[in-house]
Amino acid sequence: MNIFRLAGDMTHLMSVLVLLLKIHTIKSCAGKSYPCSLCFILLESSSGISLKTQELYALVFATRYLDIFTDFISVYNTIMKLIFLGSSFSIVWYIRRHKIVRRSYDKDQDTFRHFFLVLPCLLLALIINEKFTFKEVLWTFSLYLEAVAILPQLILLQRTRNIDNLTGQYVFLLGAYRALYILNWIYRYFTEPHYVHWITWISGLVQTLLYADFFYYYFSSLKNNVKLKLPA
Amino acid sequence: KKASSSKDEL
Repeated sequence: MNIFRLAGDMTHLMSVLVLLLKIHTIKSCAGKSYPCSLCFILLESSSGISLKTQELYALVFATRYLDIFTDFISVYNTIMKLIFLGSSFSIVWYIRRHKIVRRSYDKDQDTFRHFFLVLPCLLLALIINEKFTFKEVLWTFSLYLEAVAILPQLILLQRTRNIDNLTGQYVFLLGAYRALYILNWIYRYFTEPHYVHWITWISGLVQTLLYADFFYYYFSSLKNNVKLKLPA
Repeated sequence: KKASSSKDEL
């Protein structure tokens, strides 16, 4: 474990917590008898969260952590896997099923066919992998899928007029975690012999590059202290 | 020693 990887995992955890906070805000808000102005805004405007991306991430964790009960690595590793599995599936459940949260989900805008991401990633995992075994192919699939899982969310953000802060923070933290992982891979490459994993590295690089334009608009909105806006 | 795999990462 190195500082880059720990920072990466904590950033990833933060992104999940921000999303859970956002869902909690929507839930608690709608419970009020009188719609306060914030509540009204929250409930009327779409939450800006893409269910498609959340479903893709649930699939990423489900196929990435197949070995959670077979290969024990550390308490930290197991706990974090359980947190990511539990949170991603519960977020999908909230947006799909929760009587209040699902009202803030704008399915007419979140139209990305994530099937078009799942199939190519699966085919690619069948062709390019480190070992042609069930677990290894699914693990490789989860790497390819995670690289593109943010696309429905980024496209939804372009369509969403005013991106609220929590959603912007969520996407930023999600992009930042993989960027920190790249530093972790560089560190491990120079400190550990035989540590070479092209598939992981290239997938992680592609994933981070997909956030490049978001990072640009995110930082310029911070610098100019204006609302985050992605060009359509 | 098992080649340090990236499976020990999340």
